[in-house]
Amino acid sequence: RFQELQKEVSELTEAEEKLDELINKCSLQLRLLTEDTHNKKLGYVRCQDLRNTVDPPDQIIMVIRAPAETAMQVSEPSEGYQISLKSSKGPIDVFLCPED
Amino acid sequence: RSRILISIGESFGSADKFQKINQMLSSSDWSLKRSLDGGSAPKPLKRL
Amino acid sequence: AQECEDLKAERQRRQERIKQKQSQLQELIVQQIAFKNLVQRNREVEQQSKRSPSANTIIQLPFIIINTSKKTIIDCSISNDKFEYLFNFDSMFEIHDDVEVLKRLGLALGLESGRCSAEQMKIATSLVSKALQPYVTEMAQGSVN
Repeated sequence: RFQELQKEVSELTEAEEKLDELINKCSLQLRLLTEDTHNKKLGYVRCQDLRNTVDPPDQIIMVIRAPAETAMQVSEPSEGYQISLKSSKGPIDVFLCPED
Repeated sequence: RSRILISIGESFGSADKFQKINQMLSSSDWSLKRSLDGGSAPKPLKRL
Repeated sequence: AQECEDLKAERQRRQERIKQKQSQLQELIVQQIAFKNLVQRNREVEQQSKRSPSANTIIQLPFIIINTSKKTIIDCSISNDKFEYLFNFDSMFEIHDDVEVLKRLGLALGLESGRCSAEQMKIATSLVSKALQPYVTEMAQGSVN
């Protein structure tokens, strides 16, 4: 029984190491992809796209573009629906998605 | 417990951080309570 | 017997970690495919219209969106340097990030929910490296953590 368990655990160890390697590889691929100049320029959505993703479509849609590591704090509803944003690396852009 | 603090501004963060927030917001009976007692809109808790 | 118990606990811990890491890898694969499809789509649209869209009609990644009913009253305070914002809503809202928007636009080809047509699966596997293709096939056939 002990040897059986030992074998199982070593197989799981191998499987986990393989996953770690794939996760690192995939994270690197994604970072290179999103940081590529051309892709950066083509990495956008249109206002109409945003309207197509909310249900019902005629809602207020607020878009927030913030520098990296901006802190967002959302309060527990019992304290009121409150969101605070605090950036340390630059101004935060907030705008409403136009209706049409 | 009364607040969720996350970091935004990076590309492609982990998906589930907003799921937790949306669950917290939609699970609240706060709006229900307010509509029951006919309360007016909440006073802003604090101002910058 | 004690050593068997310890090994069983170790096996349990590893199985849980592997499950969590499989989810993480699946999310990374979905994000990679969605982003590649977004870039491809925008490139084709720009080639057809022979021009780039005007800056005020597009939203560059990364972004997040907050959507709420049109009846909601939003009280907003902004610091002079725009480094700090404070929003008070009088009703419920939702927050989504750019990846969620791409998924809802169908750019992840249904992989995120394991509902993929054969054609979409073919496209998805062609968008990732060989090492990741078995995972894409698995996800396309519904085994999404």
